[in-house]
Amino acid sequence: MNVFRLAGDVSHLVAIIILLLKIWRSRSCAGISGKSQLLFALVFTTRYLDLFTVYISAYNTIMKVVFLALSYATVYLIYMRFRNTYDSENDSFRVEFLLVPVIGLSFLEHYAFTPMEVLWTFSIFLEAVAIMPQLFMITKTGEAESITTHYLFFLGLYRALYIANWVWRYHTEGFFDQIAVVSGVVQTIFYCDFFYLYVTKVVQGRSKMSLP
Amino acid sequence: CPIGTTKDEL
Repeated sequence: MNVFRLAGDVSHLVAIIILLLKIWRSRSCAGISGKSQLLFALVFTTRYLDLFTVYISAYNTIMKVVFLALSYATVYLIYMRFRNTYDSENDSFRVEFLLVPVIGLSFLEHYAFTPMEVLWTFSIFLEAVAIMPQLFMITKTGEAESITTHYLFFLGLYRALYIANWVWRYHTEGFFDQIAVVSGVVQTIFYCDFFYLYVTKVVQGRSKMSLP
Repeated sequence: CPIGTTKDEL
């Protein structure tokens, strides 16, 4: 555990809590892609199957359970509790275009051809692209509420901090997880365009981020 | 990480 890794996990947690609180307080999930949230719930489910097989640390177990619980709570709020506010019209990204290549890739590239390893690889690849329905929705509607952009900012920050963590671990422990690093870098690139808009529009004090 | 090592990252 290093400072980048811890800060990365904290910003991931902050992102998820921001989104959950936004939906809960406004009693609405307008502008939120339910598809992205479903994909994130699938990411956590397939990655954290090792909760049942190996014990790493109390921190590891608690964070995994928290991430799973919060992601399922978010999906519940969007699709059950506040489903009348869910904007399915604009959440029209075709998820099969992500799932099919990701499933294919995880069968081609993995550390071992075992169910656990293939599912872990699937979750890593899927996480890299899971935000795309949300970014697509923002592009389609042309705007995002500032609280939604704060959520995306912390999610992107988490990815960037994980890269710093890998650089640190490579130099201090010689640790290098090829699958995680490559897809983590790809994932972070998706946020670059958004980061630019966030800094130029939202931070400069506008309540909504509109696309040019 | 190499095969068999535990995945300690989230």
